[in-house]
Amino acid sequence: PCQGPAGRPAILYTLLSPSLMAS
Amino acid sequence: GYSESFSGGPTVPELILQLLQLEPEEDQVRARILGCLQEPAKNRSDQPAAFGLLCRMADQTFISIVDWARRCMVFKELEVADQMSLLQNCWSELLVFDHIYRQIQYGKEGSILLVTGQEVELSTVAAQAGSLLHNLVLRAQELVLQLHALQLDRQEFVCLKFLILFSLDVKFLSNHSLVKDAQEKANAALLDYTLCHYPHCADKFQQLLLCLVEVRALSVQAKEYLYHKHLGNEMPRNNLLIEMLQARQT
Repeated sequence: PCQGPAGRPAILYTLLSPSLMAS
Repeated sequence: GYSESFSGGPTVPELILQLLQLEPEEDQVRARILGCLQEPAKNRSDQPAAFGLLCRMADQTFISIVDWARRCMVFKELEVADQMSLLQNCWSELLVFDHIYRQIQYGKEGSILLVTGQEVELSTVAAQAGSLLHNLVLRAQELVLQLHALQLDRQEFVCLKFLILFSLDVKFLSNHSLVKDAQEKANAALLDYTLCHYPHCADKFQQLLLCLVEVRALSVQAKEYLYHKHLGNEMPRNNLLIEMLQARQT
């Protein structure tokens, strides 16, 4: 599973990260 | 910047026009969320089916809000770390405000309209939701009445939503200037718009900002409710809102 930066919500990071969205 | 007024009426600030274009169609949001909710839940749990559905509905509504934010001017120029900081600061307020505006458009006092289009009688909320959620819904309904009396319109709604998104103190962000500029431009656009379109209500701008204070208070109460459900092991696993609740701020 995708890991966000330390202490940050991983699901939100996945939703925002352009490279992850592209894949 | 202002748009040209072809009808001879008051103009609308360019920022607000751009925000109106970014606003998702409620029908499309509803169809997407209904589609998601029809998929079987990945993690079956012991919660009542209705509460589990409400949790998934709230998660999906927040995903729509993130999608809106990603398309917003200024926000889309920021690094992901700043985007996360902004959304971690205001996620619950955006959800509350989304709910509030849906009720203003819906316009019925005795029931509420869910994002899925379902209508729920307040008497049903009172009977089935538990006192914490019932109180939260009633407090939200008071703000709905207040904003309805203030004649909140769609232009003001999109501008207030943008202001909520950019409400974090810039000291927590790496790109201070871009965000500060966005805050100032949105404030100026809202002030100009209200003065131009509601000259008989000179303090509408201040009244609207005061309503945002109540949106924040409601969002704090909503987070307390979520935390209470989390402590009682009543939330579904992998719930996005619980992840937001537990994440470190900024």
